[in-house]
Amino acid sequence: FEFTLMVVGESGLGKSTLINSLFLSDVYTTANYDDRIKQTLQIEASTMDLEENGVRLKLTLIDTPGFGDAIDNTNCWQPIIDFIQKRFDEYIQQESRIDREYHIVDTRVHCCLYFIPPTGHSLRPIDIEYMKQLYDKVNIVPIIAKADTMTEDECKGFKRRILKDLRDNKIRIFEFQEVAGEDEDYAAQHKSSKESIPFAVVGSNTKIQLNGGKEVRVRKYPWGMVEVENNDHSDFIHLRNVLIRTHMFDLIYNTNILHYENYRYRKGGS
Amino acid sequence: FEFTLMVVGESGLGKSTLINSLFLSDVYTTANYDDRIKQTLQIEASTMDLEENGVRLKLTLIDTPGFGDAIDNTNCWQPIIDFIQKRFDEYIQQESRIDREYHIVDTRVHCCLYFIPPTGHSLRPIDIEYMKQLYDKVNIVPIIAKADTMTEDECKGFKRRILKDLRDNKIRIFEFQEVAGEDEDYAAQHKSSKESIPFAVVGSNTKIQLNGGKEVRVRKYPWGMVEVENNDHSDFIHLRNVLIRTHMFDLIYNTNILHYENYRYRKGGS
Ligand SMILES: Nc1nc2c(ncn2[C@@H]2O[C@H](COP(=O)(O)OP(=O)(O)O)[C@@H](O)[C@H]2O)c(=O)[nH]1
Ligand SMILES: Nc1nc2c(ncn2[C@@H]2O[C@H](COP(=O)(O)OP(=O)(O)O)[C@@H](O)[C@H]2O)c(=O)[nH]1
Repeated sequence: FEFTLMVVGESGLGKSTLINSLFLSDVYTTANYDDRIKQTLQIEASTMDLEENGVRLKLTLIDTPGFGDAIDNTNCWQPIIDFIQKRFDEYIQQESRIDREYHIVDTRVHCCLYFIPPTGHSLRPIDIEYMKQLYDKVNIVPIIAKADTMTEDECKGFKRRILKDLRDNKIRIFEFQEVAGEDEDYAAQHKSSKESIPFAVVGSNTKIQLNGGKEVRVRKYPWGMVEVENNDHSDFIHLRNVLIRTHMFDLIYNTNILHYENYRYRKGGS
Repeated sequence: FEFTLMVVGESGLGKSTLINSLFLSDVYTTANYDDRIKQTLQIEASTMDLEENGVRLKLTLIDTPGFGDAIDNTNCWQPIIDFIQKRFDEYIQQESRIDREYHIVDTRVHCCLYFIPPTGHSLRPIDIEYMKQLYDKVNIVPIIAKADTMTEDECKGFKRRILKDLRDNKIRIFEFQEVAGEDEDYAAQHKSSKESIPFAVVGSNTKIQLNGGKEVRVRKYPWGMVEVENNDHSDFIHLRNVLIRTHMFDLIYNTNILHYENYRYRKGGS
């Protein structure tokens, strides 16, 4: 089946690195740094076939370079809204064909990872405005980027303030519902995933071998080593679990019955 | 004597923390986070008497909150330029008085610490524009903020790209000239300071006692502890040395004979 994941956030928040870490493949090669910031706002899609848990998956990644990088970022979200809605239109067209395929290829955007810079204060005006514009059009999963910038206490406080900002601005982010029918240990782990929202993630393409032979992704500093997949260091595993293991179907389902239907309704009314 | 230091950079780059660390005093109390980002662009000056190396110093800190935090940051540097030039005007007035004081109180801005976010790529458009606007009006000392976000290799590459961006855009930052007349060890240390530009700094208000009783400023992570004053962890000591120990006079002198004279010349011509 198809899953489309959009990635939104300023340049330099570790988005490419995180996507590569999530899907364990070099989706993004390290771009020529000199060109990174100057590129025009051009939304790019790259598709690849993956296999996760024995399920074959057509994953499409939507990259939104240049967002928020300019001096004047007024309406920088508009091209992204247009993109999401264009994909809804394509689906509407497919659905309304008399001779439509049994399985309509679903190119709608199922999830938007929104990267928040680890300032330590609270959401910035651009973050609030961006998510306000997007939350009723696509499932938003906010991510605290480069979370190894923050101590445990700073991170706790930052998460609390972010959640308050979201509530105060009536921004509804995607809710990871309880995982039913699994053993207690799994449900407990999922509960702790839920409590970690927004996920504070660290990503890395650098791998080392631990004593015992296990290969882990790390960031090596002079004062210590961050292990990407260590739950005490980063919420990476929580994010990967909900995105790929437990809630991919929910994200697709919610896109279909909520965001898509809202769009059809608003469009149909005009 | 008087020294005025201006601090410029987006919210959440550790500016308050760094200033407190530099001058070993709580110049900035932890502001109410809820108010931090929403405050209007209002330049604030706070003055305090310090004693460094037995020299009594009237230090004035100029804070520029709100810079670069809005969605549209067009011309956000203008109030800062106006501020610098207003202080030049005040000095011109003082100098031209017939009955002027023997020692004119020097309130001109002697140094501007420009905080660069540790994206890992290169300078952002706003950084380039900002420094382009300011470098010929005030001594600019660029700082890589929250440098514990980067590994040693990432930091090296980032510094290289920043210096290239500055050259390509003809931005002249303050040059710390060779320190004359000191012993070889001191000169060598100063040379390494010069080679660390732009300084990649880490700041902290958290202190702990090491074995041996020495009190050090640290950032405690689950994977290790960053020591602010350890040259392998941060350029903090280099920055403090050039700013307070070796080059404060140069910064004042350069402001007087270069930036101030340029301003008088441009103004006088009209
Ligand atoms: N501290 C920290 N740095 C990271 C992390 N992920 C990536 N980086 C570094 O941040 C820089 C920019 O990463 P990149 O993935 O290109 O960011 P993008 O511009 O958002 O795609 C690179 O130097 C990365 O090595 C992270 O989780 N923590
Ligand atoms: N990683 C890292 N975090 C820092 C550093 N300095 C300060 N912080 C944290 O960053 C957050 C914002 O710091 P603050 O000094 O208020 O930043 P300001 O808004 O630029 O004045 C706080 O949680 C600080 O503890 C640093 O050098 N490295």
